Amino acid sequence: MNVFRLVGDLSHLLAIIMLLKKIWSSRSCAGISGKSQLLFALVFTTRYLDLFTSFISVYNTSMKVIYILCAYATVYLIYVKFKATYDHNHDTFRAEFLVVPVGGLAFLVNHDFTPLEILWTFSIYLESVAIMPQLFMISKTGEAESITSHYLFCLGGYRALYIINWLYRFYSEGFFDLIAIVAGCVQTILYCDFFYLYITKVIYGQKLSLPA
Amino acid sequence: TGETDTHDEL
Repeated sequence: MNVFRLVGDLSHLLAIIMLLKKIWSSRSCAGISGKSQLLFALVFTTRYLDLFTSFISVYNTSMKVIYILCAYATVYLIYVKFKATYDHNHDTFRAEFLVVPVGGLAFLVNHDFTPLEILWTFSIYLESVAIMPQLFMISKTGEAESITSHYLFCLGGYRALYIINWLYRFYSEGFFDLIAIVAGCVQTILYCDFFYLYITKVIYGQKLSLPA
Repeated sequence: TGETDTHDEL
């Protein structure tokens, strides 16, 4: 464990908790893409199946459990509890256009052709594009609430910190995982446009509005 | 290549 990965994980946890709290306290999921949250729940489910087969550390196991619980709680709030506030007119990104190619790629490019490893690879590839429905929704509505912007900033920042973590691990212990690195770079690049707008607008208290 | 069989990252 290094500081980059730790801060990255905490940033990820903060994003997940922030979103869950925002939906719960405002009792509304307006502006939130349910599809992205479904994809994240799928990412955590397929990635953390090793919860039952390998124990890394208390931190690792507890974070996995928290991520999975929060992901399903968020999906539940969006599609069940506050579904009346779900903005399905703007959450129209075709998620199957992400899941199918990613599923195929996971079969073609992976470290080991075993069920757990293919599912892990699937989750790594899927996570890199899972935010697209949310970014697409914001570009359609033309704006995002500031809390949603903070959520996206923390979520995008976590994988950017992981890239630094991978650089650090490569130079300090010769460890690298090319699949995670490439997917992590793709994921972070997808946020660049948003990062620019966030830094130039939201920081100064303006509303974030993506070019429609 | 330094790849581990168990993934120790979240």
